[in-house]
Amino acid sequence: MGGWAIAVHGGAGVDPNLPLHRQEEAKKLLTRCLNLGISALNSNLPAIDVVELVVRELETDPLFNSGRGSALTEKGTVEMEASIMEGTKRKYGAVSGVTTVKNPVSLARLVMEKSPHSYLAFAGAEDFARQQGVELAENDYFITQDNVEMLNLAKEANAILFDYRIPTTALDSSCAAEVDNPMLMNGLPISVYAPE
Amino acid sequence: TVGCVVVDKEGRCAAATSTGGLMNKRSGRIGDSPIIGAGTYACNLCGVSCTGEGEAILRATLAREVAAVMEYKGLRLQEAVDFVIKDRLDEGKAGLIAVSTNGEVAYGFNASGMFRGCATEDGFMEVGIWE
Repeated sequence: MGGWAIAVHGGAGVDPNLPLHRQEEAKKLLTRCLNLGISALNSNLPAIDVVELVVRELETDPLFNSGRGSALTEKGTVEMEASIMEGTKRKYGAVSGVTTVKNPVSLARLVMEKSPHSYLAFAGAEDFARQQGVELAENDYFITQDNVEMLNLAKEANAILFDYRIPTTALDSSCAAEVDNPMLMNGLPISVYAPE
Repeated sequence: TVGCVVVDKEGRCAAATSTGGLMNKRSGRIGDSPIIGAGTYACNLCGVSCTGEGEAILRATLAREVAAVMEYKGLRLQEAVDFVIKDRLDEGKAGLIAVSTNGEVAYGFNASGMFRGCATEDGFMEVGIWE
């Protein structure tokens, strides 16, 4: 039997020209979440509690695409989804289409432990959230200015973007590459598109 | 999309994934993150959390695939991760993190970069974005 191990992620598909300061912000958040998980593991918390604890932290911080800071639908709203699974008995819980739940991963865990089901979505998930008394917020709590700008870019390009974090329009010095190579497609920096 | 995978001192694995989905997605669209076996999976061998193009991850049942090749092909964790990223995604772009019940940690991605961090009890710790 080995010791404990932990890994976290904040999304794949990163714009190669992401400004350095945003790269540092991301690394700081990842390190903070790792340390949160490590101290929980050293206090003998079970794995299921640790993954929930760490993902809640990631949902609450607006930097990555989840919880506050979630990507926006074509209507400019937020529809979040999450799941959690524990390996020993392979129990799991999942939610989709939640719009007011501050920590969707905790609602997913309640589905696993407090309901006869494994997956609740949209209105059913929202009703269950109210029954369970989880923390709620208006939909605009989850919407950040960065993502409103990203949505506008995506609409201009008539594109669907996954976890790209493209720099805000005011390019700063560390985006020199972009300025030197302003190759655009549909008015967007070419780096926004998934490599073909 | 964000995720966390953990194996504790008792060898129990767990995985969790949470997301807002795709920017400019249609209302009602469901991705891989809440679908067990696609974006999230945990069993008595490993715990896996995926991110990237949800539709590709769904078609590949990517998270379960890692456990399956460990179970049926006897691959170690990093071999299993490398195999599914290389051979199961077709043209899709994705990344994943994984832990195994014997305390290993692994990740892999074919997209341009993945925000990730990992640590083990023997003191190893790494935070990165690029290859």
